[in-house]
Amino acid sequence: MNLFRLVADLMHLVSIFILLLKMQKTRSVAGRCSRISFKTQALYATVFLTRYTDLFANFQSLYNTTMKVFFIASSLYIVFLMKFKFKATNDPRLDTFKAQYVVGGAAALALIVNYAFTVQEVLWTFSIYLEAVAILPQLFMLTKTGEAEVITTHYLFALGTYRGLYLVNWIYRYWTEYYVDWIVWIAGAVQTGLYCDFFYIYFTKVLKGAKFELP
Amino acid sequence: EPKEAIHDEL
Repeated sequence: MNLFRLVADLMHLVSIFILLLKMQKTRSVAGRCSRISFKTQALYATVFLTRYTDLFANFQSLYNTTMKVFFIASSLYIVFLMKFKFKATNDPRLDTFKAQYVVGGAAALALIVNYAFTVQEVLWTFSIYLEAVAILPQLFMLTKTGEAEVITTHYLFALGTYRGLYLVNWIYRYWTEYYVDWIVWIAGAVQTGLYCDFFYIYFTKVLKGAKFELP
Repeated sequence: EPKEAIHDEL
């Protein structure tokens, strides 16, 4: 474990707490001008469920196991909140990204490009590829509504920073322990890349107190 | 190369 990865995981936690806070505070999944994509949250739940199949078989540390349980539980809870508790505020007509394309693409790629052709390894690889593109429905929704509440932008900032810091962690691990993992490196780079234009708007506007509006 | 990948990251 290194500081980059620890802070990255904490940013991931923060993003989940921001989302839960937003939903509890506004008691909805849609604010005045921004919405949370149910598809993205369902994709994240899928990512954690397919990645942590080794939850009981591969004990790394108490930290690792605790975080895995938290990510699975929180992502399922968020899906539950959106699907049941705050269902009335969830408008599927605005969540129009074709999620089946990214699920199908990630599954096909995981069957072709993986480290071992075993059920667990292919599921893990699928979860890595899926996580890279799981934010697309949310970003797509943002482009449709054209603006977002500040708390939604903080959620996206934390989420983007988590994987961005993992890139730094991978550089550090390659440099210190010759750790190489092409699949997570490339997927992580794509994942962080998807946030670039968001980060640009976030840093140039939101942090200056302006509203988050797409040009 | 196929390796029994033990994934130590989240």
